[in-house]
Amino acid sequence: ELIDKFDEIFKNLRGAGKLTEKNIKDALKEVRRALLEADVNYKVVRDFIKHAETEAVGERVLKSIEPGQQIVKIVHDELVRLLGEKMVPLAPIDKAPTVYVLCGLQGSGKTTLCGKLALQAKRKNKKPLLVAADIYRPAAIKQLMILGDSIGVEVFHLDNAKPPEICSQAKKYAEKNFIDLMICDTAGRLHIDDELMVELEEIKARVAPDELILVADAMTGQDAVNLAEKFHQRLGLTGVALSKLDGDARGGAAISIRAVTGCPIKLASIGEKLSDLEPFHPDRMASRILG
Amino acid sequence: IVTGRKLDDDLIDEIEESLLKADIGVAATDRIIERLRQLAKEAKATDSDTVFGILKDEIKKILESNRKSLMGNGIRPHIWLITGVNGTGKTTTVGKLAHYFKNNGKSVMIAACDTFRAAAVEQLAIWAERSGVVLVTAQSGADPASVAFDAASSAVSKGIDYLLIDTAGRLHTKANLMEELKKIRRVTEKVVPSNQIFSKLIIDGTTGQNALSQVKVFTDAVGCDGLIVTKLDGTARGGIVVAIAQELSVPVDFIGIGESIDDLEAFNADSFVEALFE
Ligand SMILES: Nc1nc2c(ncn2[C@@H]2O[C@H](COP(=O)(O)OP(=O)(O)OP(=O)(O)O)[C@@H](O)[C@H]2O)c(=O)[nH]1
Ligand SMILES: Nc1nc2c(ncn2[C@@H]2O[C@H](COP(=O)(O)OP(=O)(O)OP(=O)(O)O)[C@@H](O)[C@H]2O)c(=O)[nH]1
Ligand SMILES: [Mg+2]
Ligand SMILES: [Mg+2]
Repeated sequence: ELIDKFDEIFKNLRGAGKLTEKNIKDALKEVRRALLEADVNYKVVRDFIKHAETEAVGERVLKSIEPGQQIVKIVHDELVRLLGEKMVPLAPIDKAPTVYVLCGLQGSGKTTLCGKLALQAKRKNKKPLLVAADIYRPAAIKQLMILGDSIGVEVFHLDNAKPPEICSQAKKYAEKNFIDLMICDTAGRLHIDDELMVELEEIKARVAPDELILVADAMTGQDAVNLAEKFHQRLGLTGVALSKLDGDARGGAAISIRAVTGCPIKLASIGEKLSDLEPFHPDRMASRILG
Repeated sequence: IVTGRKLDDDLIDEIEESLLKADIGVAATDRIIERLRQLAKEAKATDSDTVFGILKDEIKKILESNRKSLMGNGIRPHIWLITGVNGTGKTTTVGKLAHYFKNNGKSVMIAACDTFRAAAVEQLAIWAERSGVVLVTAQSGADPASVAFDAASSAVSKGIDYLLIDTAGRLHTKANLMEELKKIRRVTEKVVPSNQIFSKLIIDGTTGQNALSQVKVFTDAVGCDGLIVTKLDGTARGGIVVAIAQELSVPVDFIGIGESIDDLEAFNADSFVEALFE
C-alpha cells in the first residue's frame, strides 16, 4: 500500500522533524514505482510525477500534519482527472439504426463485448442486431451466433463477402427491419497491420458508426500507448472499453490509453457472462491503479 | 541508444527507459542496472557500446539459466497441459504446436478441454484439421477432466508422442476455475505419471506486470514448466519474461509471431534480446 510506504518516509516528522522537499521527492519516487508496477506508461509516469511534484511541494503539504495522506490525495485526484473524472455514456440508441463498431487487438474481448452490448440494449427494450464481420478467426462467426442465440438476438452474417461489405449490407438490413442498434464485431488485428487497419477505415466509411470503440485488455503493459495511438490516429475512436477488469491487473493501461487518445473510457467488462458489463468509473480505477 | 558515450547518468537513464518500455518492470530493471554497474566497473567499461554489450549478455544469461530440452526422450506420451488467462492464444498455439511436433516426426493428439466457451471446440477442430491430428472431444458442458482422462487413455493406447490439452481461459483470481484446472491435472495423473505431464502457461506478449501474478498462481495450482509468449509480431517486447525468469525461474519454450499455423518459433534468447532493444 502506497500510504504504508509513505509512513516510512514521513515517520521521522512526528515531533521535531520538519517536512522537506527531499521527503516529498522520496514520496514521489514511491508513487513513480507504484505507477510503473501498475503498468502506467513510462513517459506518462514521468510527466505525471513532474506535475505532481509542483503541487506536492506547495504549502498545503508542507504544513500538513499528515503529509503522506495529502500526497496520496493529490496523486489520486490527479489520476481521476486524467481518467476523465466523470462517467461518460455510450451514444444513445435513438437512430434507425444507431451503429456501434468494436475494434482492438487479438483476444481483447470484442466478440464477448458485442454480446454484452446486445443484451444491454435488449434490456432497454431496444432491438439489437449483431454483425459477424470477423471472417478470419476460426469459428468466429459461430461464436457470435452462439452468443446471439443465448440472448435471442439476431446475428447478421454473409458468405463470400469482405467485412466492409458485410457491415454495409447489415446496415441496409437493419434499416429495413426496424433494428434500433447495430453492433459490428470485427477481427482482432495489429495496429501495425496496414491492410487490416485500412479494412477498419473502410468499415467506418461504409456504416458511419455512432460509436467506434477500442476494446483493450486491462492487463496490457507499456504497449498500450502504441496500440491506442495508432487505432485513434487512423480511425478517430469515440470511446474505449477495458476488458477483464475482474482480474487483479492494476490497469495502468487505462491512464496510458486516455492520456494518448483523449478518448473517454466508457465501459468496464468485468467477467465472461453477457451480463458482466458496467459503465467505467474513473474514481474506482484511480484507487485500483494506486494499489 | 547513441553510441560512443560514457557510462554516466544519462546512459543509465536511457537504459532504464528501454528496459521499462519493454515491460521488464521496475524491480527487475533496478536489479539489472545494479548488476550492470558492477559488471561495467569490473570490466572498466565506460563507453556505451561495451556497456550495452554487457547488458545484453546479462539479460541473455537470465533468460538461458532455466532452459530445459523440449523434445521428448522416447518416453510417451508427453502430455502438455496448455493453460493461461482468457484470450492469450492457447487454442491457436495448440494448433501451431501440433503442426510443429508433426513436422519434427512426432505423433500428436489434441484434447478439447474447453467445454465452456462459445465455439471453443469448433475453433480447435479447425486447427486439428489444419495440422492433421486427431481431436478428442466430448459434449458441450462436459467435465473437462473427463475429456482429459479419455484423451490421455487414448494417447497411451495409441502410442502417441504428444498429447496437447487445450483448456478454457481462466483468470487466476477465480478460485473455482483454478480448482477445475487442478482437477484436470489430477485426473490426467491417474493415466500417466506426473513427470510426463508438463504445464505450459500461455502469456500474451502485450501483458504487463500482471504476468508475474499469473505465473505464481498457475504454478501453485498445476505447476509451470515453461512459457509460450504470443503476439510478439506486434509492437510489445514481452520483456516481462525477463522478470519471470529472474524471480520465478520459469523458461520460455516458444514464441508466437502471428495467426498462421507456422507462426511459432522455438525460443532463442539472442534474437529475443536483440528485439528487446530495437
Ligand atoms: N474474465 C473475463 N474474461 C473475458 C472478459 N471479456 C472477454 N473475456 C474472455 O476473453 C476471451 C476472449 O474473448 P473474445 O470475445 O473471444 O475476444 P476477441 O477480442 O473477440 O478475440 P479475437 O476475435 O480473437 O480478437 C474469452 O475467453 C472471453 O470469454 C472479461 O471481462 N472478463
Ligand atoms: N498476432 C497474433 N495473434 C495471435 C497469436 N496467437 C494467437 N493470436 C490470436 O489471438 C486471438 C485469441 O486466440 P485464441 O487461441 O482464441 O486464445 P485463447 O487463449 O484460446 O482464448 P480463450 O480460450 O478464449 O481463453 C485469436 O484472434 C488468435 O488468432 C500470435 O502469436 N500473434
Ligand atoms: Mg472475436
Ligand atoms: Mg481457447
